[in-house]
Amino acid sequence: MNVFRLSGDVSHLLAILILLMKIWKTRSCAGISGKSQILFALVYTTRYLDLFTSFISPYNTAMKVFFIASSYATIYLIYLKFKATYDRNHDTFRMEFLVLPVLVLAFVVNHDFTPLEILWTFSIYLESVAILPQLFMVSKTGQAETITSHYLFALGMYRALYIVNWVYRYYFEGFYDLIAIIAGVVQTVLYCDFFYLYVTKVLKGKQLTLPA
Amino acid sequence: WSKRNMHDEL
Repeated sequence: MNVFRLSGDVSHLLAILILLMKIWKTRSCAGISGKSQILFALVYTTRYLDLFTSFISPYNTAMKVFFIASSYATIYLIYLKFKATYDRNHDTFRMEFLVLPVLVLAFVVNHDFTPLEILWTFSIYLESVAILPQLFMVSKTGQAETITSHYLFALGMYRALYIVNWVYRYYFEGFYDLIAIIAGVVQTVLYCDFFYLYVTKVLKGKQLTLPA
Repeated sequence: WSKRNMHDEL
């Protein structure tokens, strides 16, 4: 464990807490893409199957349980509890356009052709594009609530910090995992446009609006 | 598991 990975995990945890707070406090999931949340639940479910087979540390297990539980709780809030506030008309990204290519890629490019490893690879690839429905929805509505932009910033920073962690582990532990690194870079690049808007607008107290 | 596949990260 290093400070970059720890701060990445904290940023990830923060993002999830911000999202849950936003939905719970405002009792609304307006502006939130339910499809991205479904994809995240799929990411955690397929990645953390080793929850029962390999124990790394209490921290690792606790975080995995939290990520899985919170992703399903968010889906419950969006599609059941506050479904009247779910903006279905703007959450129109076709998930199958993400899941199918990623599934094929996981079978073609992986470290080990075993079920657990292919599911892990599928999860890594899927996570890199899972935010697209949410970013697509923000571009479609042309704006995002400030709290939602904080959620996206924290979520984007988590994998950006993981990239620094991978550089650190390469130089100090001789460890690297190209699948995770390439997917992580793609994932972070997808946030760049949003990061620019977040820094130039939200941090100056303005509303996050996209040029329609 | 080879070192690379430790998957010790979240």
